[in-house]
Amino acid sequence: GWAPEPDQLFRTPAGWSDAGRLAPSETLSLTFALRQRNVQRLARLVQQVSSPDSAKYGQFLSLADVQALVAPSPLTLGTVQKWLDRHGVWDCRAVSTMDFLQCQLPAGTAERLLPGAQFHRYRNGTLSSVRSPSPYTLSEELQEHVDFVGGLHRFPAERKVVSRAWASGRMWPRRATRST
Amino acid sequence: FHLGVTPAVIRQRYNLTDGDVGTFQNSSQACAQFLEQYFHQADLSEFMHLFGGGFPHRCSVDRVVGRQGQGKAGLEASLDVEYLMSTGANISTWVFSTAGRHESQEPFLQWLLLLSNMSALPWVHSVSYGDDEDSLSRAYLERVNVEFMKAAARGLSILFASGDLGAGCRTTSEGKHVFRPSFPASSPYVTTVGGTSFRDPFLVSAEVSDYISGGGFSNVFPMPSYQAAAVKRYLSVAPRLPPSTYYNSTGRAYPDLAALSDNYWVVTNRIPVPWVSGTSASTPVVAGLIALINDQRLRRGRPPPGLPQPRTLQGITSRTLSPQVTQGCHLSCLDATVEGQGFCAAPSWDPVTGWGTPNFPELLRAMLG
Repeated sequence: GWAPEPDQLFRTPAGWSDAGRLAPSETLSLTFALRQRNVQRLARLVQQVSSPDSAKYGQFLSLADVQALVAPSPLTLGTVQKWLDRHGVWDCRAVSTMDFLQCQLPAGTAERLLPGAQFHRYRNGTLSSVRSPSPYTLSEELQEHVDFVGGLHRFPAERKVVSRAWASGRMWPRRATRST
Repeated sequence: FHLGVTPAVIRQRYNLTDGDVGTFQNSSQACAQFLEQYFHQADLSEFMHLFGGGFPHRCSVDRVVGRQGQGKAGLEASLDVEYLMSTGANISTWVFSTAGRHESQEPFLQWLLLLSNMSALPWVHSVSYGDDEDSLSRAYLERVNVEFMKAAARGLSILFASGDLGAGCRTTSEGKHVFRPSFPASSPYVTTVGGTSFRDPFLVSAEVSDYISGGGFSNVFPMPSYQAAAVKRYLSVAPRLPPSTYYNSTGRAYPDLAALSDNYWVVTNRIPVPWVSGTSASTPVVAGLIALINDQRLRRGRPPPGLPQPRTLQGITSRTLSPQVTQGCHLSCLDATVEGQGFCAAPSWDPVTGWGTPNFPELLRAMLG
């Protein structure tokens, strides 16, 4: 197989713990990032529509224009579709720009689809996430057609706004403390 | 004199008059929440009741995309909504709430999918989310970067917090320390917002860089040409730089600009909470200002600002974003070489506060010109 994300770290963030492997029948959702077309052209267009000295300045694209520009090739769409069909994955939806495909499938099917993946449930208080601690691979035929598969390794990033005075046990802004 | 940052303090500091509020009905702005962080309309109403006197404003969010939970409000979500609607006052505000419908979904990826699926979106988005660049695969980083290109091509302005760990720190496999850039802050297709604090914490005084303000250089994305001159100048005139082995001086440099990030008042679960800090606070403030500029542009029949960097930031002078933040350094590795100090603020662009903090009338003039 082929590993699209060999450099993706898997680490269980603080607070999360492994609650065991999913049963093969449990449903999960995977997001396939399909290979886009005309990315270099898109980059040039962004420069043009954003630069006041360009004739195209301010001529932003509609969602349909973006779709026409970057939507994956028929070959990409067809290859991915056939591959999913072969594994009995039918419940899929594409976004308007056609470059993301989101599929619902049983964990057992997902593990056959993505050799190497092994889906576990992780819990953090009331939060729950399903992730694979081991890297996944894809069929060689998809190397030119899929960028990555979402929903395997990256945990939801936690935002933390801090109240510094409380965090440090001081009830005073730090600048004042520093000058003291 | 003040007892912490409130909308009045921010509006005074960045020279917003009571008339600097949204007036065009098609103006819009948004913030994104992940991981079941919810806001409450009642908190927003109370916040505006306590702190929103003196300028026309709205007291409710117009649209929530996704699921708003019924549990306790999150401090982060309250902060975003309350300050986005304080600088971007009287502008229609949306909240994207993408906790992930399925346990296997990635909430941030879900938000990107929404952008790719909705033809009508707010023009300005404030997102306080970030991850270590080195913890993400190259394939993911590059693809998400293209998603930001798609948004920029549509004229959307997406602002990300620069992070709260200064330059960051990582130990390499050889046991050496290097700085640790944050993503999406390091994407060249978003506007990244750093943080400052008042030199005198109880006066609307000059700003110094906030030691937590995230900033530095990407190890993945090359420096866009519009940054080259400013970064070269910084690296040549900065009096004290960390050793060059700690950072990639040819990478996308961030942040782009900054705003106050220390000592905010937030109302959450009906309780006013003081001393809230982080670039999560400065980002909605700047996003609201961009939304106000957008409002003025739309009212004049002009297109929205879109991605400000290439168009505006390269031409911005100290007259536009002023007064310059020239004092203070941010955090980095605690080792004998850098002793916890990353980069320091300087005149013109620097990797702690970018081009500095906004002077709204000048910024508006530059972006309308």
